[in-house]
Amino acid sequence: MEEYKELSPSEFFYRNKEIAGFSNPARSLYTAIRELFENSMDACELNEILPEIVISLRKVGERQKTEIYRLYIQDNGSGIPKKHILNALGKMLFSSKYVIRQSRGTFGLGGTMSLLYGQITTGKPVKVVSSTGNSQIHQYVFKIDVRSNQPKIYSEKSYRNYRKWRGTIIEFYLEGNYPKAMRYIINYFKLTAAITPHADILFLDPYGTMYYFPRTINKTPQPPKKIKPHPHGIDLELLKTLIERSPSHMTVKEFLVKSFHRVGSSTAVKFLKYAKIRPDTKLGDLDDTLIDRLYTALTSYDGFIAPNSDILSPIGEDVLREGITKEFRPEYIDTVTRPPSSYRGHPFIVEAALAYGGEIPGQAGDITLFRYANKIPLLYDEGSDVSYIVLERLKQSYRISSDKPLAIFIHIASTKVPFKSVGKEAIADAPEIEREIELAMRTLLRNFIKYRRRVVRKREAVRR
Amino acid sequence: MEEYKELSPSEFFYRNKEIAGFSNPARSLYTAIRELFENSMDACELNEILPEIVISLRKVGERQKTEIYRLYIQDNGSGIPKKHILNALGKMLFSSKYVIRQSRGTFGLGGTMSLLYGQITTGKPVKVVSSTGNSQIHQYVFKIDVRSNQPKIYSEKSYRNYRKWRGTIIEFYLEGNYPKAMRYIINYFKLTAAITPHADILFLDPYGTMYYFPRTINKTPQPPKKIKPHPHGIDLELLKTLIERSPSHMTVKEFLVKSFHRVGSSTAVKFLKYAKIRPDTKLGDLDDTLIDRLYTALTSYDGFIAPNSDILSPIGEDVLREGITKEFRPEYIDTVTRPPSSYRGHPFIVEAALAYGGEIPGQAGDITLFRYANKIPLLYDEGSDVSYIVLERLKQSYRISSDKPLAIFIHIASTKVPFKSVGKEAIADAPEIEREIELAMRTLLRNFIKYRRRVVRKREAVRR
Ligand SMILES: Nc1ncnc2c1ncn2[C@@H]1O[C@H](COP(=O)(O)OP(=O)(O)OP(=O)(O)O)[C@@H](O)[C@H]1O
Ligand SMILES: Nc1ncnc2c1ncn2[C@@H]1O[C@H](COP(=O)(O)OP(=O)(O)OP(=O)(O)O)[C@@H](O)[C@H]1O
Ligand SMILES: [Mg+2]
Ligand SMILES: [Mg+2]
Repeated sequence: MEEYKELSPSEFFYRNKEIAGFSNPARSLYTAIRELFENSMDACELNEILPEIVISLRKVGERQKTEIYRLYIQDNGSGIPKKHILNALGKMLFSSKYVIRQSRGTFGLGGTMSLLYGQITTGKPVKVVSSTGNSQIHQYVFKIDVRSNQPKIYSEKSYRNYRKWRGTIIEFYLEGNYPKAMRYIINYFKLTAAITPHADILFLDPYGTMYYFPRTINKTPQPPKKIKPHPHGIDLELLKTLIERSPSHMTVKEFLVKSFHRVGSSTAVKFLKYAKIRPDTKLGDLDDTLIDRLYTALTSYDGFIAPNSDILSPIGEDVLREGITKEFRPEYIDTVTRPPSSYRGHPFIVEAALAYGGEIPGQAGDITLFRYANKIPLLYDEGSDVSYIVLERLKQSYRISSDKPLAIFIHIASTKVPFKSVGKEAIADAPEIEREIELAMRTLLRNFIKYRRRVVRKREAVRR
Repeated sequence: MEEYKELSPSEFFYRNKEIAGFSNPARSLYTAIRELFENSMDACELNEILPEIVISLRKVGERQKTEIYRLYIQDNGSGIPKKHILNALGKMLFSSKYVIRQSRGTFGLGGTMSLLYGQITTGKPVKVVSSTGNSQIHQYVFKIDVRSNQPKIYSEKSYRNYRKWRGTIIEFYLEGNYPKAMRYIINYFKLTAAITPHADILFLDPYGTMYYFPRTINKTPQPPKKIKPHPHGIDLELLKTLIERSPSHMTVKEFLVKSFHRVGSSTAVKFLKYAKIRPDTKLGDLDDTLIDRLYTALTSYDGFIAPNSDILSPIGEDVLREGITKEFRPEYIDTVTRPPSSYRGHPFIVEAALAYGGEIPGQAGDITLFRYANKIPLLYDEGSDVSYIVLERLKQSYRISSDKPLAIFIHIASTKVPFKSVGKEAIADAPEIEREIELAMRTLLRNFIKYRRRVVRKREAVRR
């Protein structure tokens, strides 16, 4: 007899945690650190706060093949409002990032999964302290009830916030394997620091080594902005939901202007003429046939303005160049920013760099690929990432012969990065994105070849 | 002001459908067909029924760059009990496969996601007809309420089941791109038929072409069996849950024997001696310290018998050989079955084959990799799959020079296949699994090299 059963979201992700990046003790330790760090960076950058983040990882126990650590992370970000603290980190699929805006977080899973991983490997509750800078600091000690996807409070306290502190502190215990994960964790911070010079990051590791990445720029990057959906980013279900949530007496013209990104009055009128729907039709009078026609027209009409890329927050070519130079001291560096584009109604920008020689890792002729998405360094799953696929293809046609190692850096900033899994380590090969990455790489490779020819010619001229 | 929000599982997977394989119209059509087909195969094989499955895909409309299809699938499987029909296909994270047993399905998502994809691209409800072979056949027409993760009934009917029909029929509409997906869909069925000679499969495509894969064996494979968790497959959270669900007066020795796979009385006693816990301790008297000690001991004790691989349902070397021979008519074929192994308490078996020449696709010297997991052909994401990574590494050390194309087939059967994402297209590189795949491939490659040498020597002997 088959056993039919329903799982809560926390039971589902607990059962399938490897899909979220918690596949073995070393990788889980890496994932927990990066997910919490990314939450802190979002909490700062989305609010134009210069980030100050401290992460401390200390060994507190040993098992047969793994170690138990205490992980402590503190930020000076926005903090979490009292009423949301427990849900934010004690409930899966609870998030402030379910809006159309560029951010590192997107799924509503990472922080809660990390804390759950600690709970299932050590049995200890977690401590979260947070304040939005108001008169109170709130502290909760809790566990996650996996069956019901709810936080279970062990204790709660509030303190007077005398010094108007604002930020979040998380402290919990988890099993991991730092010796095996160390290289990835340190690289993650190095690659992050290279592109976030406005952030002050301190990582204290179990060996007592302090990795400090001081702030070198006192200006926050332009924060990303929230937008409404673009007509090319919707499906029939979303259209019906948007219609249902609007007053039935509203006209379809007003609805289009109110609901969609960059659809003004005249665009709406032109579009409705194309769709053969009267602009003054009330939403309440739209039957299924008309809604279907509206939807088909929305996806096929080519008169909509492309999504606005000013709402994105790219790294910036200067920051990219200076960060790579500081980190790798290359002999040659070139950067390129592709014109903004969009994928299914989501604006995106590709920024890229090529660096040669100096302390670029690898052997002569190697091309190391460094990938970023929404300012997150991606260190795993290279083989299935669109940037890797494009680079491998270009290596065939460009036949780069280089006497020193090369590195290519790719960053994609978007309101929705098409990650291949909730582990956020590889980007799917969406055609528009693939095209921009290819054009960026071609430009960099061509420029590099020209540079090499000049260098070789100079050398030969000197020889004669 | 940040907008904090909770999503239901259906809202979450709707928003992130590309992670489940619904990334573009061609891929979505492929995913919908395979997910529903895999449900039908499970419904037959798990119940020792010789599968008879009919899939019909017919074009019913056109949009600018895509087409609208009606997808109809019928099987003679177990059917779904009346009370579970709507939840099985109208609710996410509802499944009969949340048990420890080998099956194609594992997430409780695939069927429901496919129907939801149809709903969001066409707005039409779905029709499901099912009977478990009893006196009634039930028909439901419904949609999925994405906000609440619930089915919304449009109509329900029951019919007298005069001919004791048993099975399930699903009919719905979805947007897709068959011209682009066709090659993958046909290959999927061909590769499935090659390893399931007991299945009778008919696919009728939009061009009116009939792809018929008749049954050639009248015997069902040994069905997989359900098992309890193995001690090496648990974490502290699961241990606590198992303890809480057992009567508090039960002794810890009885608890171990009752709760775990292949833990008998004497094993339990030996283990508890190692864990320094008295066998007659009542579960109710286990405090957190003792539970922690019990857990640490369970994961480190090496005296547990390995998981039983008889509960798996491999393809079988004969079936593998005959299926590949029938499909590709190679000049040379070799098969190998690795001894059973286990990964985190989950038993698994690797079966592999190498075929050369004949109608094997590709150029001379190419090695095409065909991957299967729990009898599902995996056609996407090759670059991140463990089998691909191993093969690429072995190509370096074996330097195969072949005058004709080669193919390597890999099948992994397990109670839990470590898929990299809910799209089930690539397998993660778990060390124990990677090792078995490598040993299987090494054996095949060595045997092939010996064969080639004999052939070459014979040819030279003939020449003299
Ligand atoms: N350090 C922090 N400061 C402020 N808010 C935070 C912090 N950490 C978490 N949050 C809040 O908790 C929510 C849930 O975090 P979580 O990491 O689980 O999901 P997410 O960041 O929204 O998405 P993702 O799964 O992609 O990381 C966030 O959306 C944010 O609102
Ligand atoms: N054709 C069918 N015959 C019998 N039962 C079915 C059929 N299709 C679906 N079911 C039932 O519905 C449940 C849900 O199916 P669904 O495809 O959504 O998830 P799953 O198969 O359990 O997991 P996965 O997401 O990995 O496919 C199945 O577990 C099974 O019990
Ligand atoms: Mg997060
Ligand atoms: Mg399924």
